[in-house]
Amino acid sequence: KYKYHFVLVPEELDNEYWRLVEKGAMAAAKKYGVMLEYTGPKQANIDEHLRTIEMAAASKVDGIMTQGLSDDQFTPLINKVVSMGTPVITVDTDVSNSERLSYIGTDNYLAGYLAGKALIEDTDGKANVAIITGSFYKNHQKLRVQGFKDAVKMEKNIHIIDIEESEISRVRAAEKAYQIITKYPQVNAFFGTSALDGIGIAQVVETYKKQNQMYIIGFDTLPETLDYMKKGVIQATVVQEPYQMGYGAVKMMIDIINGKKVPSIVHTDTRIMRVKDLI
Amino acid sequence: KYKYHFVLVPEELDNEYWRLVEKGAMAAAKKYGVMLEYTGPKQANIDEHLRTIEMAAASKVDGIMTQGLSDDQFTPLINKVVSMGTPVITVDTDVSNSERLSYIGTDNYLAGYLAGKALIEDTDGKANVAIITGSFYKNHQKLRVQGFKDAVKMEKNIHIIDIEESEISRVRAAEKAYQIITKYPQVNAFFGTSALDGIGIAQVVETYKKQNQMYIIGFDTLPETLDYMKKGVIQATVVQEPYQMGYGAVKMMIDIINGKKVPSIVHTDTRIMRVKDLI
Amino acid sequence: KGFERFLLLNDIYQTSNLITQTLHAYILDKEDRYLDDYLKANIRLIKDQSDLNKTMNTNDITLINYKNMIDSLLHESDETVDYFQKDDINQYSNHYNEVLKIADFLQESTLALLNNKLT
Amino acid sequence: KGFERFLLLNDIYQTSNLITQTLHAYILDKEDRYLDDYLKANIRLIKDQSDLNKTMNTNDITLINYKNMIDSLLHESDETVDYFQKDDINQYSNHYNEVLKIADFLQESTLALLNNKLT
Ligand SMILES: O[C@@H]1[C@@H](O)[C@H](O)OC[C@H]1O
Ligand SMILES: O[C@@H]1[C@@H](O)[C@H](O)OC[C@H]1O
Repeated sequence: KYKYHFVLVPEELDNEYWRLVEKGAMAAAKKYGVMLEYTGPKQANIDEHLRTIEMAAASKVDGIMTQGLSDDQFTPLINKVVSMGTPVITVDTDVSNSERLSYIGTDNYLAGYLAGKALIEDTDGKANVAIITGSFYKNHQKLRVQGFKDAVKMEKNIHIIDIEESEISRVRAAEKAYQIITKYPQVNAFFGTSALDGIGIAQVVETYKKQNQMYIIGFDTLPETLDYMKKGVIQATVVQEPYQMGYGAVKMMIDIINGKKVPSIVHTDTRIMRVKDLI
Repeated sequence: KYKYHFVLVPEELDNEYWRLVEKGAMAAAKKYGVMLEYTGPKQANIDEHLRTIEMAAASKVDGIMTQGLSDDQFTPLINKVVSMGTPVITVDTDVSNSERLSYIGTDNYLAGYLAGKALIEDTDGKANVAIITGSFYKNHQKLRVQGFKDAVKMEKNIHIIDIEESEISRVRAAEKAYQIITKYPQVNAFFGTSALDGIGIAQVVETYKKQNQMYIIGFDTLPETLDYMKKGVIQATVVQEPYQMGYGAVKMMIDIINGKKVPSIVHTDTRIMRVKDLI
Repeated sequence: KGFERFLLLNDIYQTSNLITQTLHAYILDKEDRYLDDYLKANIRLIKDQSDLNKTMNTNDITLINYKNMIDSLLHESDETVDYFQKDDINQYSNHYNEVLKIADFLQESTLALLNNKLT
Repeated sequence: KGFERFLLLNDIYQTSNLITQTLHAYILDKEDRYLDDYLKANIRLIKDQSDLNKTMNTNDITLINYKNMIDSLLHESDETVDYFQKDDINQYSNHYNEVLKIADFLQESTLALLNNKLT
């Protein structure tokens, strides 16, 4: 019935962004006769993530698609799994110095850089910005923050006031946004670097009726982010292609198993979307 | 039937040293009408250890007895649990800057220091020593290594050649001892800082028939360590009182619950034992 | 007898999941219908807990812990709603985190209890 | 039918624990009687695995993984014994670590399978 058995391991099972990655992977799985398992931590947790990869390898699956969240923890495991004969593709977040066979996902440094340029343009180079990031330690979030910093570095009137961590949870992002607004009243702009951060920030900004004084740029195009954009609470967002990542990963894995050569890095599209682009 | 419900969380469930701590705690529990649960990680693992403490607190136990393995991870959790009303006593390993009500166990710095002095005495101040420690990150192991280093610091002819980690597993300790012997042939002495390290080292030294050229000082008085001492493979060991720790912890917890004042630190005995003391 | 217990433990397992889901929906969207759902799940868990007290012998230590964890879950979820309605983000965020953790513990204990019954 | 499966899954759970214990004893004490105990547990697990193939439908993904994990456990434990008898400490230590990990996975999957059967 099935030709292959693959596993896709997300950062957090019910995160809406990852359900889109899953959707893409499932579509390809259906088309090419793949039994696809979508399994991973219920709440973002690196130990559980690694354990899920090890369990998949012990279950003798044909291929594993996972993020590479941190070099020092993921590289040894990915290398072990690949050396034991199970191909690994990284999705959304890469560990480039590992033996993973290919990476498909956003160029995360570029995505952060574009966000920084958008902020400069939209605020005429004048802003006190606070960043809420999914994690201080994970590769993709670090790259996004770095790209953003490099983009605004030369702007004398753009100051980064604070950086806080949300553990990719919307409730935590809201909590941190509230703490920042109370502690640093001079903040007039926010940058959220993972899918639910912008939504958490917007919820707080709206509750405290500060949407007219606050510029927000978020990540991804989840329905709630688009709603906040139409309401004028969020001004811009960084677009990624989660469905393509999932679909492409499955296709490439099949190519790998059939001995075809695949590119080592496949960067999916990333660009800035503003309200005017929404019509 | 029972007056109290306590939980004792060991570093590793079936580690022979911890079964002695359990024995002492069970003896006191029987005497004072305590339902004692002995539960924790099957293999040493800090996340599982913390989770066990959280589950005990959620289960509304009357008292929790646990090691305090690392400041940054254990202190916030112990403080949260104590502030929610469940008393915590640390056993064997302390986090002194936390809200734990009392510590009962070895003075781990002193224990390491005594081991260092014993090595100087037994080798006439001349040795190339390798250390195998349970963990680089856990408080008690760090203190033992520090104490040892301070004791031998002034000795010009005592050189510490290498330090490796065993994750308190005998198989790992043997593996590291083997690697050290092959990589550094000049090594002629070993110091094992946790209960199974000395045994792992002795197994390798005996297999490769190097017992006449190698000085070994270990930790604890498990039956196998004493056997190796009688055979002359291990020359000395640091004695702890695991049974007393378990027994004393239960008694003190009862005192705490009954509003009695208990000392903040109770150091159980520690001393050096050599073959001649065994008769 | 054995099977009745299975079904009860399973129901508790499902209801504690339902509590976290309805709570999550209520915090995100603040709509009253999610609060209703949450309250219904909450009452159901209280009922299941009292059934548990009637049918299962209380000497088993896993079971004693299990019942107390249900109490902790009910307490933490009520605190989450309270502080959410007072707009105290720091507090409701922390209590909600506790709810997620305890629901996880309950899940693990349900499986352990199911397994105990078999061996 | 349901109960027979429970007993079989439970037996696998117990036997995989037995394999880690006998293997551990053999590595520590090198006595032949522990090797015998290990080999007995090993054969028992192979027999349980073939019973599993006969009685349980193979479309369930958890079950497919489960059977493959049993294979992985058998393979890693054999490697441990091989390298131990060749006195290759680096190798047998690593394979033994894999055995412990996979036994843990099997334990988790047994509970998940037991729970699936109920819901
Ligand atoms: O990695 C994911 C990221 O790409 C997205 O933006 O936010 C959610 C994360 O899990
Ligand atoms: O903490 C314990 C230590 O005191 C003993 O020496 O070795 C085993 C450890 O778990």
